[in-house]
Amino acid sequence: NLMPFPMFEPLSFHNMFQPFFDMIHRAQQAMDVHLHSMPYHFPTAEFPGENANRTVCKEIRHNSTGCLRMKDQCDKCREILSVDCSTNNPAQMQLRQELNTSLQLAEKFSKLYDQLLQSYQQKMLNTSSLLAQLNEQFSWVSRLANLTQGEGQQYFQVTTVSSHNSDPSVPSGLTKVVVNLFDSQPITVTVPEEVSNPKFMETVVEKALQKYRQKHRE
Amino acid sequence: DKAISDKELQEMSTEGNKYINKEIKNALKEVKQIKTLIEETNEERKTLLGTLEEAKKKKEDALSETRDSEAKLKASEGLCNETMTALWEECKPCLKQTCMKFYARVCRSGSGLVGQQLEEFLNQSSPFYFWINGDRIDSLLENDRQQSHVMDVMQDSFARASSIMDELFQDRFFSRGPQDTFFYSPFGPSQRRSLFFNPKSRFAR
Repeated sequence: NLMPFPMFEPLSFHNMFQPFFDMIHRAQQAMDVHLHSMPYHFPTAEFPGENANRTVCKEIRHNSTGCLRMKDQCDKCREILSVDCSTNNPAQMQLRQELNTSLQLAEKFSKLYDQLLQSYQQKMLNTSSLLAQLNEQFSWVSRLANLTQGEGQQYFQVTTVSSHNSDPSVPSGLTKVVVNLFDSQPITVTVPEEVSNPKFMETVVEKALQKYRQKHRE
Repeated sequence: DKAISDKELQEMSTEGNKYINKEIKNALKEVKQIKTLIEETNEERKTLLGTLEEAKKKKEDALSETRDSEAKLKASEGLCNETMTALWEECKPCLKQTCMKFYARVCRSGSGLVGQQLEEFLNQSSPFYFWINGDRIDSLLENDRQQSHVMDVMQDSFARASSIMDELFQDRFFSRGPQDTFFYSPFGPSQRRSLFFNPKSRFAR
């Protein structure tokens, strides 16, 4: 018995499952809303060139700074970079050296951070897809919550069983069964087993549940 | 092929109900397994978050040093101004042409406005900015801003999802072993709300 104290009534299906369903749905929504709408493009290992080009195009369109990345292709621009002002101020050269070193380091760490951020995003997406799976796994059960509140309901009722002998429209060797399952319209399943087969009802239920789940997924 | 009697149909229905109960119990077991997977992924996420924080610290230290050096260098701006300006005037047309060619070939969108904007940008830029790799510094700072934004968005989404998941997984349904689900008869007769599982009490907390 789930309940630790006899003074409490056993749980109803509704009490137990409906909140779970709502919560899983909310959790998944909270994860998905932003994860799929992030404007930031992580640099990808597969197409580094393409990604870099996309960034440069974006920078050119935005404020033209992307063009400065092409300075190596012009002699005079390269010359600017190698201008030596140390005769005027030796400290300036030292400072420039320090700047270049820290800039390279910062670029390296920025790239590393990008990679880690991408892995982190992947972990978040994995969690989100597990929540989606949880939702998928759970929703058909939790859907039953609303259906199990009345007294004395029949959740699974076999209404008709026919074979080729009683109904010529049923192919030979098969058995057609019509069942009512939960709140659905009558579900018709055709199984290869005969009524006398010990597996008969298991096969019927499996097929009926499959149809029920499929219908609710749709 | 004798007709199936009402009694037999009823027996079949009872038998079918047993299988349905079994299926529901299996679904519940699987739900618990997914919950375990979610927890494992979350542990991996936490470890990764630690690594991210370390990397962030290193990145920020390097950025801060870059900005310091940049500020100090700016204080000495003007020392080689003449040389730089002369070279800059010759560098600009080549840079513009190279950039426009690249844009037309790679970016594949209207280049008219971009050309005008680039002209203005080059005329306003100083060779000193160029000399100290100002574009790389700006690009780095912009990246830093975007990375912080992405991280904030992810953390915010996760915090919201996580508080719901914590609430959900604290429930005694999840804290029991999978075998414990077998006690449960999904079609129990009671309709009364339990105090333990009353969703209102959870939301209030």
